[in-house]
Amino acid sequence: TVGAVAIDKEGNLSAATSTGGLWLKLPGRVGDTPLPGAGVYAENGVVAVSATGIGELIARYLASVKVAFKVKSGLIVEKAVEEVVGEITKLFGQENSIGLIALDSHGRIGLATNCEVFIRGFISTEKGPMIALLANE
Amino acid sequence: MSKEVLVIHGGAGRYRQSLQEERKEIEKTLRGALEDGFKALKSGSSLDAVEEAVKAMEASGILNAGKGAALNLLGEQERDASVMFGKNLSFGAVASVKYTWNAVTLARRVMEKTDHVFLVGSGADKLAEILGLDPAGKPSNRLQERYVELIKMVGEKDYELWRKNFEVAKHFFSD
Repeated sequence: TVGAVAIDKEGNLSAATSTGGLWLKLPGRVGDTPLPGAGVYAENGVVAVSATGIGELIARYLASVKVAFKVKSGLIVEKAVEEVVGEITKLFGQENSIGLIALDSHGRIGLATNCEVFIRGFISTEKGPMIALLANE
Repeated sequence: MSKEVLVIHGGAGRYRQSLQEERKEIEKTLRGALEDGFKALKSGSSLDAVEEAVKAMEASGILNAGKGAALNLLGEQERDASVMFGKNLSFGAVASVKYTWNAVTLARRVMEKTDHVFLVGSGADKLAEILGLDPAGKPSNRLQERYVELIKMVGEKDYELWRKNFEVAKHFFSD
């Protein structure tokens, strides 16, 4: 799965996610990627989110809109994504199951995962490009 | 006036040795996606930026999307994608797309050219064909080799992503 979140000079937030799904999935299987609030979410003034991982778990937990609820309730975006990753890990008891990228309406970035590999990057008018492949990089 | 920021991901999961062999190509893909996306961000909207960045990663063939999409049980590529614009919560998504590798652009077309938010399967493929999106080629040798390797693991009941599929999956194969 691949994804992107962005904020433009007018403050509009957008998100996109795209995937081939799981290897050896049954034909017709769909995970979280195309579901609003699960694999993707964007709301001006709040946050843009893109998710990756085991789609069945992310879909059931509606991970992306959970991040938005937390940001809306005043949590900073870094904490919001960490909390959602922690909740999914605890609820389903599965490491290596989710990665989240998020951007709030001030352009602050949130990155969180329970995976060993988390392929990611960012660029802004002030910084970057920065890229990393392993979660601990 | 907001600062312009673009963040991307190329997937997450368990560490595999092949990551080291593919590292350079993945890093090149990420840099290219950031470059294409930021160029679009400077000249257009955040929606253009996320579409261009994801399209670049779909085109690479090295990540699990677009040309590099994982193969399903029958060795086919079925792609899912979505886009969302925060200004008015506009949304477009596609699923089980075979016709084109560029699923994210098709998702944006659903958002902008139809009254729907989600098209799947043959309907999504028909729209891709009508709108002239780039047809998907055959999966790469790298993907086909991985498929054979995994089918063998399934045969040895050594496939961690399956908890129940073993029973139903065998009915998908005549022998």
